[in-house]
Amino acid sequence: SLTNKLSSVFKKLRGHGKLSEQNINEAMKEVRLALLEADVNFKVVKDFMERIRSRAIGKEVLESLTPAQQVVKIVHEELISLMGGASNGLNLSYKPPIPIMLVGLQGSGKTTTVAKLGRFLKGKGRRPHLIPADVRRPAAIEQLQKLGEQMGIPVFNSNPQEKPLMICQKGLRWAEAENGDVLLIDTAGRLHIDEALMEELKEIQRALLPREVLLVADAMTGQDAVNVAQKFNEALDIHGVILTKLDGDARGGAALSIKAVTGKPIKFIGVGEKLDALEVFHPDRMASRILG
Amino acid sequence: VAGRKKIDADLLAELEEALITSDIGVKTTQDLLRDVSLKVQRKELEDADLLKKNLQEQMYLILSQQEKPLSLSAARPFVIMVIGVNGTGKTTTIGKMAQIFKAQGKSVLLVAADTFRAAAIEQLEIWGQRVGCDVIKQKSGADPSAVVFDGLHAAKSRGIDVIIVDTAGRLHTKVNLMEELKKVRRIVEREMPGAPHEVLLVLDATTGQNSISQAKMFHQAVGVTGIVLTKLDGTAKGGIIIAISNELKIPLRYIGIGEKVDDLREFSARDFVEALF
Ligand SMILES: Nc1nc2c(ncn2[C@@H]2O[C@H](COP(=O)(O)OP(=O)(O)OP(=O)(O)O)[C@@H](O)[C@H]2O)c(=O)[nH]1
Ligand SMILES: Nc1nc2c(ncn2[C@@H]2O[C@H](COP(=O)(O)OP(=O)(O)OP(=O)(O)O)[C@@H](O)[C@H]2O)c(=O)[nH]1
Ligand SMILES: [Mg+2]
Ligand SMILES: [Mg+2]
Repeated sequence: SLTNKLSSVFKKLRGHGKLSEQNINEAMKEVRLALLEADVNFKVVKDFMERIRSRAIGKEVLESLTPAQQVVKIVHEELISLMGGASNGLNLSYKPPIPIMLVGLQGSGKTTTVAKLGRFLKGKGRRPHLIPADVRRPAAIEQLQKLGEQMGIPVFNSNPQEKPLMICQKGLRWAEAENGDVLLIDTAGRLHIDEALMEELKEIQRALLPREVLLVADAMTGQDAVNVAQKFNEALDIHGVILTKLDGDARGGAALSIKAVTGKPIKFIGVGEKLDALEVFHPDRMASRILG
Repeated sequence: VAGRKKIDADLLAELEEALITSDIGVKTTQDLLRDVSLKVQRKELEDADLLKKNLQEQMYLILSQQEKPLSLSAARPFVIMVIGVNGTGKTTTIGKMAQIFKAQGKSVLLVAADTFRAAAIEQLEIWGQRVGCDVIKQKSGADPSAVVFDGLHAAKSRGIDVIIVDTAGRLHTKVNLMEELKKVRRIVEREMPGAPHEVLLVLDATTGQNSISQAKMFHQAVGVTGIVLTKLDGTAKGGIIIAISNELKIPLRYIGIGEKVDDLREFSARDFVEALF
């Protein structure tokens, strides 16, 4: 663990008398290593290290009887402060039906997460309605319809021959007629560098004005997380992020990278394949996980 | 990085960034750079451009040893099991591979052994229709081993050349799901000695260091004989396969470069290293 590594660093430094600013460099190397091994983006780590360095060379570490624990405490606090933030929930204080759109790379977990959000909202007494707007992936519409059936949540009968924009517009009118109060839109996975498909998302956004555009990102994403998050945020000014597959053993450094580069909050995490596997994001738990 | 004649700390820092941001990993990056640093110290390397070439050569050496295309043996049916964590592109890759084998004049049968995920069977059936091959399936929720059993017997009785088994995505850390996978493999072995002839692990190029953990645990559980690296049409470099190749020595079969049926290429170590940085 990081604490153990830092303890042995400080043990060998302490043998030479009082800790100095130079000694701390050794400890900073271990922290940097831990973050890179956790898949935090290279540049994000660089910025983060500058952030904690000023605290690390301060009295709280140099005069501490347990400098290793102190450094870990600082790193932990700074991680929480970076990833934490106010708006964790969904903003649902609007005139219904409130459109919420989920976007992201191929295979990140959007369709499953749309269904999970539907279940979450139904559990809160809401009337979620789902729109399958992915006409590219084979059986994507069926996938969401089956999930909706499992939960007794209405799913729009999208016509795969129509364009996603048309499906969303029809779906909105359908939800209004059905007295739905939250409209969850599942979009096709796409590359952040595919201009035509990114434009397609912008079109849907302009037409439906979703109150929440949420980026669904895989927790095991590596260095590329910053590129993806940046592009989706530039195109859509996302409201938040949902990090999936946190039931695995990925350290999840992508969480820090995404937050650092977009400034947008991580609202939920996916912790399993079943529809009840959705939790609210806790920055302190994520910080511990990243540090390993 | 090129066009700079002096090798200094700045250049090495630049190279470190390029390697790490390609998901090569910290330890592998340190090993690669240590090697060139030694050469620089011994004055064996004094040109910045040659330094970059040297790094590429090191990576090429590791990857070229695993550049082994999948070749169908004389076994009939040749049984391929496709495995991996959730969402990496297994089902799509199966569709692409079926196309390749059909183009080689082989008869192909697909087995829908993902009986868990919503519409997984329908998804594979559509690929079967696109490529022109049958799909063996049972009801959703059936025992995957039972579907594989059916598939093997259908392949034998129809004289099928290649059978490709689609399995459900599963995290390598889920013991019960890994046990299920082991059971599927045992059924295949029992019904056809020598099979499965290929156990193909599908890895997502956007995944970071966790790919190593995935490769190790799937390899430990069922023995991986080939790797497909998907989604290389994005901006992720997939550098993690250098560490995987170095440690596990598993053949690199294909790369996925898109969502269409012909977006699958045989792995080329030279192309990969040139695209890396
Ligand atoms: N273990 C685990 N699996 C998940 C989680 N969320 C989604 N999955 C699985 O990840 C795979 C991909 O999920 P999908 O919902 O199809 O992903 P998608 O983003 O809609 O995929 P595309 O539409 O193709 O872009 C499926 O096998 C899901 O069951 C999670 O939190 N944990
Ligand atoms: N851009 C790109 N997308 C890909 C590639 N391979 C697969 N995909 C997409 O990734 C998503 C997931 O593909 P699937 O084939 O459903 O993945 P899977 O591993 O079978 O998923 P599960 O069965 O749910 O675990 C789909 O949207 C595919 O079109 C690739 O090489 N490039
Ligand atoms: Mg989907
Ligand atoms: Mg699949």
